[in-house]
Amino acid sequence: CPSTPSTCDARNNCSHCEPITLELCMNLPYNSTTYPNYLGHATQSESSVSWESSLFPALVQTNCYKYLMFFACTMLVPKCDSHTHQRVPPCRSLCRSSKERCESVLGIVGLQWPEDTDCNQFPEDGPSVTCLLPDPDVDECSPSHFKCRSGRCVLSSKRCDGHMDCDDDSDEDNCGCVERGLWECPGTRLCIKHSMICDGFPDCPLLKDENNCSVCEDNELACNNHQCIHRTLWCDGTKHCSDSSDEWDCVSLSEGSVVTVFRTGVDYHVCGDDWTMDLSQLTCSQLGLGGPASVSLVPDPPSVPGRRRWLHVHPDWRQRNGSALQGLLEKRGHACYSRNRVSLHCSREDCGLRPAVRLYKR
Amino acid sequence: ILGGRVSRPGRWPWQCSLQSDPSGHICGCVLIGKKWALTVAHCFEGRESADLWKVVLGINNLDHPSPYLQTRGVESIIVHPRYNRAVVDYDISVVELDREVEVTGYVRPVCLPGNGQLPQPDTYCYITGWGHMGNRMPFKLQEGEVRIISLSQCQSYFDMKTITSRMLCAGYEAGTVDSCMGDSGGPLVCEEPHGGSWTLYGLTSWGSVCFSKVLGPGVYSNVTHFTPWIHRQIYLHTFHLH
Repeated sequence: CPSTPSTCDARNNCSHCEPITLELCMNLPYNSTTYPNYLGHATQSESSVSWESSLFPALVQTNCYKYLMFFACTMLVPKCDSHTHQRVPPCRSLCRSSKERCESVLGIVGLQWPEDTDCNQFPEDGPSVTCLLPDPDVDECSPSHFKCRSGRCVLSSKRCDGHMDCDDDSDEDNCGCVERGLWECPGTRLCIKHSMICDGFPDCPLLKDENNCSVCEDNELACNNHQCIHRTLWCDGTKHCSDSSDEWDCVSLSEGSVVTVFRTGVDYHVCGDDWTMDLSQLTCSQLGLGGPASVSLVPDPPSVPGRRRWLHVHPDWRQRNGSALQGLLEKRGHACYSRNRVSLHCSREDCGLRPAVRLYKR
Repeated sequence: ILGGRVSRPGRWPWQCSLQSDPSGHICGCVLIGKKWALTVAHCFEGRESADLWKVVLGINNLDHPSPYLQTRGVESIIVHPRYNRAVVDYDISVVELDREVEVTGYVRPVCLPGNGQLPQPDTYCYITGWGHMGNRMPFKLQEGEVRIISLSQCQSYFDMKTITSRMLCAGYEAGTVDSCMGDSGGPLVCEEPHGGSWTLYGLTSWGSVCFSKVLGPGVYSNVTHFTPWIHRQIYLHTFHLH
């Protein structure tokens, strides 16, 4: 039982219906399947990288048989009977028609019809037999294909690629994003799905699909997923954005390797008065830079008197086990007495090195 | 690995084996820190619980325990939130070990690429794993040298599927050296021109049915694309901000 290996034993009936996720077969007149399929694949994941899931969509383009893709899908993701949880086979006539019309096309390029598709294993259609035949309105093309006006299927990737692939050139008609039900990244001709806009993942160049997604108040900052949270909660060591983005990139090493913390929406320097080696270790580790190579306290230049923003090491920081550096610092009513900033150089731990080859005297 | 050769013990000290009872080795993985490894998301389909897994490091022959062997349980599995099993996109997972490994000559992490650092097409890199060899599963770790292939050229081999920027292709048109079932999650590493250190650019993800007649290059998760996400996950889990 691939889904529940721990409870599977020989007495259990493992078959169950699951939603079809194989992209090739998502426009079938049924939406649940059961495994193993008729090609011996144990899961939809296995089907998705199988030879057959490459072969059939390629063959569809030759127009060898109108219902080839439907047949292929009945093999790849067999219909699941909701009562018995057993797979429903294609009818023998569908299998034979597919094979008769398309096997010879494969032969031209030296490929063989899949071995597991012996049509005799499938039942003849009849009044008392349950097997699958295509309706006249079944989609001839898979969701990975574009249907030409002529009815032929060509790969979706060939749509609007500047080359005529349909016999009637219809794959190059109406090539704007809008016409294809997509969204055009501003300034480019790249099209993305509407669901990708403002989802926290940049898909367009210059993050254009993630701009202007938040309407935050002046006292708020926008999370990566476009939630708004109060500025005072930003980089305080506790997550407030549901994607934790208010605690990302809070600590950096600015010019001169000076430790800088982005708190409440502005940059702060860290007062070196109570700084320790443990904090240096924590900072380098948090930055993914290994351990500290050197640490020094550098005087604040006198050119900016009174304007520097300071954070101080919290007196109880040692009790806050497992916190990031920004959670161990606090604002105080006074400036840094020593006016020393923390300058830190980190050294990455060794990586990517192989042991030296041993020498054996001959 | 198809068309590879047996690897010398210790030559790839970041290679690990992701194992689950009762089958043993299921996927490859790659050590990137004392407590962190990478593998691909599809290895965990139907087996998402960390308790089911262990990570074995410092091993060459799966059938013979090595004196350098270290075994760790899995503390947590972080599958990329955009992983799409239908088209095998965003196929990457970060694995947190239950305790740090001891860094030795046989167990040590590989480097992650810097921002935007990608291997150039036609450079030669290595893949490793205990996956199928075309006629049998090996006991000893196999290694194979593969050529990096541009995305546009790769797309021409797989016109049924979209090769996305989250993927990297390597291998040969004839499929002479390629990764195969059981290599998933294992490394594609390239030696840096200066300094001799090795950088992880890919994780074995998918390809044609590697022991069939339909050949072509292998497709790997593009680690460079995911480097910021990987660092972020390690940071969030280390500091319990999740």
